[in-house]
Amino acid sequence: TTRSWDFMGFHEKINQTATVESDVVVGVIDSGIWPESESFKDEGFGPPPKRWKGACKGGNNFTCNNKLIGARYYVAESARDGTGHGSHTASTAAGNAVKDVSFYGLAQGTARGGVPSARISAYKVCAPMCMAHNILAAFDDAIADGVDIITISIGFGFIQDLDRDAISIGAFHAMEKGILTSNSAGNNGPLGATVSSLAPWILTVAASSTDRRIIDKVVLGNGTTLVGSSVNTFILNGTSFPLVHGKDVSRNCTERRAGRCEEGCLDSDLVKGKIVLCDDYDRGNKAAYKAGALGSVLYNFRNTDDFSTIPPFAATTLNEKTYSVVMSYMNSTRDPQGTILKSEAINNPAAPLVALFSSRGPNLILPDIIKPDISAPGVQVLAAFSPDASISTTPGDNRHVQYNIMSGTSMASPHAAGVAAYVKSFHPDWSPAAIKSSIMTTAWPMNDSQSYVPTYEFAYGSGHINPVKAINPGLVYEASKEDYIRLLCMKYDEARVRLLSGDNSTCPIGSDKGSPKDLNYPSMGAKVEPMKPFAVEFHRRVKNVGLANATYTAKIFSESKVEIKVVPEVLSFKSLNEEKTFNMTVAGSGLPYGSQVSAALVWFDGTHNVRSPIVVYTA
Amino acid sequence: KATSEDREVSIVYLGSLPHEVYSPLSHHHSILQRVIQGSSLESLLVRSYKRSFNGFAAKLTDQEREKLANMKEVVSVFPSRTYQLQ
Repeated sequence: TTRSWDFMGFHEKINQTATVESDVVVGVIDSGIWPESESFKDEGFGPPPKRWKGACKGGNNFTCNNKLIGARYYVAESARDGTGHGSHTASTAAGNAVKDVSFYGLAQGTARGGVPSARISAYKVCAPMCMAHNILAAFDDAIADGVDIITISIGFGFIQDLDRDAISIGAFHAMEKGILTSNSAGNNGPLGATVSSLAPWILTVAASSTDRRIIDKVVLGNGTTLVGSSVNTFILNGTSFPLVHGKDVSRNCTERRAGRCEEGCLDSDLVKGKIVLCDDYDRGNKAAYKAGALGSVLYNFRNTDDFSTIPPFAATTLNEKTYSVVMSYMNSTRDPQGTILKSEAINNPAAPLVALFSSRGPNLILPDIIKPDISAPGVQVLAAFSPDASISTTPGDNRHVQYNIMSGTSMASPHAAGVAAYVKSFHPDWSPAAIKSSIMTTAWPMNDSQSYVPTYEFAYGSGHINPVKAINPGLVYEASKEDYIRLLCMKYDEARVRLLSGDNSTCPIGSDKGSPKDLNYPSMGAKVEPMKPFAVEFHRRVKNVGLANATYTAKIFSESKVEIKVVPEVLSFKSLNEEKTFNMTVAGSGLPYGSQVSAALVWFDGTHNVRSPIVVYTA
Repeated sequence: KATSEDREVSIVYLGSLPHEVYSPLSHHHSILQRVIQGSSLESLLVRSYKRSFNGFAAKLTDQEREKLANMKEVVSVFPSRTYQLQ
């Protein structure tokens, strides 16, 4: 967060009024929290909002304050963060502004949440695994306690039906009570259909990069310098060290296993004082470290430059191209030498790019609802951590830190939650759907150029979150509990829907049943039959939340051969909160199997650009 | 009689809380009582959800889960799976 908020143009104290913001409570369902962190100190905070019904039940030696106003735990002995993850996400969403923090000098700056003056209530469900029944218990409490926004950087990883997924169920009841839930999309990208947070009442968040990239360098004996990806804070005491390949420093493994530095393969006597090259990204570090090597250079076969781990010793990962340069050098000289430099931050002009690891759509449960919804920073984010003696940044690393660099959609979700809380502080009466809409329709357009097979909106949703614009979207796509119930009627029988709603809801029958794509969603998606003509209709309504007297004109942005019509093309509003409906038709033919066409609808009034992506795709 | 090994923590989701006067805990007990045989209810009930929505978690066998899933007041029954930090 020492860069992520500024990268989005959301500078410290921009438009933020501490008194209003301090009425907002962010509920963090995660691995607990480190209450003594500077990020959660309560200097300058008054007592909790009067409506707050939560409690501080964090267990032994756990004290809340006027910043951290609630804590509950469902696993382990207390709400104290056992992994660092919960402190990281909580401080990203709503942590205090803490100056001059860094990770061993890296990523130095002011760490802060999206709403530094907001309150936090922590619900510990992971230690480090998270069971569904505990997640549900946390939702049950958080909703009743009176949080305003929930962030949950937890996922199942596989597709589950909406009534069998603890997060979907919990978020549904949160939505009923006016609480928006932000949820990480998952880290199973870049394969398609890997996103597992699929409910339309959830804000599903993909991870993207910022313009700060942390790299390190390998310098070879012949003077060649190669750029690697890891957060290496170790400085090697000397200029050059012998380089050896795993296969040459093993006595008891096959060449292939030794080359990958599989555990038990490296001979301690042969690796001491040397930098070991390993053909495996996952196993190499651990084995080389355990065997007593000085450092390691790993082959990252995924070629992902946007994901970097923190090694327990001097180590880096190289992509296919750069790793092969090292291998060629090794083969060309009798005494290969090299060194690994300490990491440094460089400018990444390509940002924001959606991270390769970020899970992709389409949505396998509701194919016409585009997931993920939005992208937010989730690569190399520095935020609060747990300095507990039993916790380290990486297995094998005995150092303990107050602030740590982490990557994942886990880091993206609290950024979105922070923005949602920011919007809520300006518009306390807005529904979860309105807040979600404001975030989605004000997003920056993105591209997906990093992926081998670009999936565009299925990678980044509506685009990159834009906090400054999100408070003033002009129009919102509103959806009430009844709208979601109508959607559920398409999946479940009336009796089950009534149990879900808790009232005597009736389900439309026959042709009135409609389609999931009729949900008043801020993005428009439709799955169509391959190689056949199609004409897909979307029915939408928008609510005026900008200027009382406003006229919006529809603009279509499309490079594809589909024909898109909006009726009417002009919407004139006479008052605030007035609603207008429109229909959009997308027609075309002959989309091949596995293809996707993207376009966008923008309602423009001279000030506001209310942008919705349009995606038509085939199986 | 099912052994503890046959049982898995499962979630019995009952939807929203009714608007009328209602005692969730006794309802949860009564539902559970209808399907378990020969075990003490207290040892099987893991957690009741009663503040914001309706349901409970209990250690159940496959057969008990199936029976519960067929009850008209039950929305869904599913094993409490392991989620991960991301």
